Amino acid sequence: KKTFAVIGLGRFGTSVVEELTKGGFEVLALDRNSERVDKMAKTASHVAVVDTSDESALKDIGIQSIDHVIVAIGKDIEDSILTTLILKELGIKKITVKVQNEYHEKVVRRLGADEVIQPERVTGRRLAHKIVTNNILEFYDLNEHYSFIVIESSSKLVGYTVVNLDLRAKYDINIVAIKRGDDVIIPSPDEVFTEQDQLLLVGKNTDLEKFSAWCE
Amino acid sequence: KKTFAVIGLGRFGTSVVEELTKGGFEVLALDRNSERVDKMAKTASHVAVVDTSDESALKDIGIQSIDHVIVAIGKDIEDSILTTLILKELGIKKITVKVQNEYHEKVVRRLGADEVIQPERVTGRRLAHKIVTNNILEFYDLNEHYSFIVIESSSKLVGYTVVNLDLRAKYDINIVAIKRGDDVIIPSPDEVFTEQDQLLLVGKNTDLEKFSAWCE
Ligand SMILES: Nc1ncnc2c1ncn2[C@@H]1O[C@H](COP(=O)(O)OP(=O)(O)OP(=O)(O)O)[C@@H](O)[C@H]1O
Ligand SMILES: Nc1ncnc2c1ncn2[C@@H]1O[C@H](COP(=O)(O)OP(=O)(O)OP(=O)(O)O)[C@@H](O)[C@H]1O
Repeated sequence: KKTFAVIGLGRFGTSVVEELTKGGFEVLALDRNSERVDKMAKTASHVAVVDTSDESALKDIGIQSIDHVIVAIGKDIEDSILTTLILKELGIKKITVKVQNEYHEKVVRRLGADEVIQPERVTGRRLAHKIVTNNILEFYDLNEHYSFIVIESSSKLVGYTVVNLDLRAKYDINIVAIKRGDDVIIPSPDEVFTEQDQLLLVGKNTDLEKFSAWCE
Repeated sequence: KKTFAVIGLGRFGTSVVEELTKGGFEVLALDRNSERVDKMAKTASHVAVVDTSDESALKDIGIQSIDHVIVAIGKDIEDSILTTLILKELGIKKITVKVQNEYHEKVVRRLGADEVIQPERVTGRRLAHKIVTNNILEFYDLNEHYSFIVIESSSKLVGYTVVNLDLRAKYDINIVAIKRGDDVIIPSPDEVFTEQDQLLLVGKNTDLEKFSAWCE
């Protein structure tokens, strides 16, 4: 089984340690701040207080035997870069680095980081994407005879799969998407309807009315 | 169509403005730092330099007409909290707040924020989750006769859908998942195979060999 080390126990590093540990993996949690290391002592399989910009200190804790190291040092970009360089020279097979900005990313990629993560940019994009998708689904107007409606799932639908319900054949209606809580699902034929679903349908107004009537 | 405002043009705020604008929405980009506002002037539909902890300044730029405001102020937790309070009092219908820590989250939720985001914790969890999922798929051993293998997609498979390939009927093999680049896909019947896929299969060793032979 692969072994992991997380360097830098800020919010990102802490989440990685917690989730990997939950997934049943051995995680070595490292930080130069002893308070942060103490906080992780009960969670991680191993911990150590170490300044990772110090190559001999890293060797002493046996980092070379770790398969995948995640560098989660934050503001101290130079420390993050130096740590990445040392890990590469020690032959670590996989290195993931959390980066602060484009300069930071360019440098660590050049040094051989296998993967970089920029949390703010990633979550900003995902929030906006979710907003855009939700809104598209709520206000598309079609022509005079065709509409786009959102209906609440009915108890009559629960348990049906999309393919079994066969709206296309029976009502000439297309299921554009299913809203389940905050998620938007592009349904596959075997998607099963649940009580909490909202169905986004497109079709002729008369057909949509027929189907809504059946649902009630 | 809904209108948006983003307060705080750091990495997170900037991503939200860029993606919402790409999605065709009107976005008002705000920050008290004029350099950051200038950077967004070509992207956002409207910009303004404003200290959002100042209620009259917010009123002056007409924030009350905005449907959804995203508060993306970072280190200045008190400014973020004060801004959230003001927005709530001005009757803004939807408020999303990027939070620094649990204290920050608790306070803004109490003040009525509809949604909070903590980028580092979210991306840390997702990275770890991706690692765990990938690893489970790589080393599950079954019993003496049944194996779990990973095979490269072959040109023979490209264009087939899962349902058309019908491995279950033809070879008594189950496709557990498809690895496409960094993603793991739980395939639906109409999933189409591509050149870059890796197929994760489970079945009797003899059947797996037959299928591998066919692929080559
Ligand atoms: N040379 C180093 N060796 C070991 N740990 C270090 C080193 N430099 C910084 N760290 C640790 O990295 C951790 C994360 O850094 P910091 O708190 O600056 O990042 P952050 O961006 O706020 O983190 P996050 O955003 O994940 O909450 C800190 O706990 C810090 O002690
Ligand atoms: N009272 C305020 N009014 C308007 N803008 C503000 C106010 N306080 C802070 N800001 C702006 O919020 C922006 C983001 O804050 P900051 O850079 O501290 O966060 P950050 O956490 O580094 O951002 P990110 O993580 O998204 O890159 C800054 O550009 C700052 O000028």
